[in-house]
Amino acid sequence: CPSTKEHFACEYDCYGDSYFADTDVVQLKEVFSRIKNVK
Amino acid sequence: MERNVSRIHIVSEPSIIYFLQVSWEKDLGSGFDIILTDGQSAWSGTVTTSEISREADDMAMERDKYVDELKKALVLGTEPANVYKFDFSKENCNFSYSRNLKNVSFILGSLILQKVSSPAEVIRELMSYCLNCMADQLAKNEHLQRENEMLQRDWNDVQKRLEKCVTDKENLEADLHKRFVLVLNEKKAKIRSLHKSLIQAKKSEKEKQDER
Amino acid sequence: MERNVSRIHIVSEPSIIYFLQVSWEKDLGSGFDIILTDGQSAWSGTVTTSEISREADDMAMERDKYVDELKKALVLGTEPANVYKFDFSKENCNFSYSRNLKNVSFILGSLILQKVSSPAEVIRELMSYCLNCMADQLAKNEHLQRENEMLQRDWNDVQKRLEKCVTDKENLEADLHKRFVLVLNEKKAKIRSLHKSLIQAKKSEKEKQDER
Repeated sequence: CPSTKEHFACEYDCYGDSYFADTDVVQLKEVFSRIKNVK
Repeated sequence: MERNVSRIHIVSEPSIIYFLQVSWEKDLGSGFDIILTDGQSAWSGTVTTSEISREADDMAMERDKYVDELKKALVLGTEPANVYKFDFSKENCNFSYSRNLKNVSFILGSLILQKVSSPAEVIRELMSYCLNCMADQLAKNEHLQRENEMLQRDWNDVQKRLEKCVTDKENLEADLHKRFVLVLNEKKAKIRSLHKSLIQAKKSEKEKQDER
Repeated sequence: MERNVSRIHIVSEPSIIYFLQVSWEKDLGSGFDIILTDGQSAWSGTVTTSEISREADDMAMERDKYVDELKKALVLGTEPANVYKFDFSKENCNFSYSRNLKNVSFILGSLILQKVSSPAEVIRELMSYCLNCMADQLAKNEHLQRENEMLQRDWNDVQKRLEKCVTDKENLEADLHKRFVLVLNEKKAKIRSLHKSLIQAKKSEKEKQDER
């Protein structure tokens, strides 16, 4: 729903990486794997 | 000129080894020379291209197929021992070569050889040829051996470099990920800090508004 | 049993090629047999281990060094043609082998050979041995050739894999950087947005304060 969408948009970038929570190698690999058509 | 020396057995003298040298220019089918020796005497002869054609006709065989049979009988020596037979008569110097097929012999060809007046010279020449072949082959083999050793060393070298490349690739990937994580987490710390400041600023404003 | 056949020239008959077969068990220094033939006649003889020791003593040479000289003279055939000389007398069957050193000949050894009663058999056996060696060498050559081709293919294969690994490594690095930049830029955009919001909040508070 729009509110959930808005909440996630505040918390995560469009690749699913959190703006606030620190990342690690495993999570970063997951984020990278979601990126399609890298230009 | 091409040449081949082989060991043969004569049907009428099975206990004696004879040596047969066949030599030809370019192609056996154009005609060939024969030298036969028992290590003491030597006989020589020639089979011309027209004689080959005639023999092929007599046998009602295609010329090319007949020449292939001649190669197998006189040169290649790859067939089992009883496929081709040779006979030679010291009395009339008739030399013949036959093919065995289902226990029936078909004479492939025959010729009258001439006894060589100086067999020692012929035998020396044959042995010289054999020693030359041995030396050539030995040199070729030594060259191939060295080449093989070099190829093996090169392969080992490239294989090591491949293993290093694979390891480097894995290390690069791990290293980049670690660096990326450090940089991103710095940015996230900044975001958290700014977010906290923004919330604080908004809270402070609201408090002041409430005071008023 | 080891064997070697070589061509030699006899000093007293330089125009004729002779063939010298030397055979020994394990080590030439333990004694060896000689067969000499001109393609017509054949002579044989033996040099015993004690005769070798005696010759070495007579020459005041270390036995091992003397045996090395014998190898070079009678077996290896790698020295230039004028380093070792051979002589043979058909009259007294004396066969000798010498070393040339600065135009002086030193007899390394000599022996009386026995004329072989059936030289044809000896010559046939020599030629058989040569043909066997040729066949063995040819088989070895074919094996080495196949091995060579296989090593070449393996090298090409591993070289291609290395090139691919290098390319993959470069592509991986570029790809990871691109992905990282996309994610990093999201964080930077967020930082800019928060920063802008914070400035706006502070500006708004100041304006309200000024109004009051």
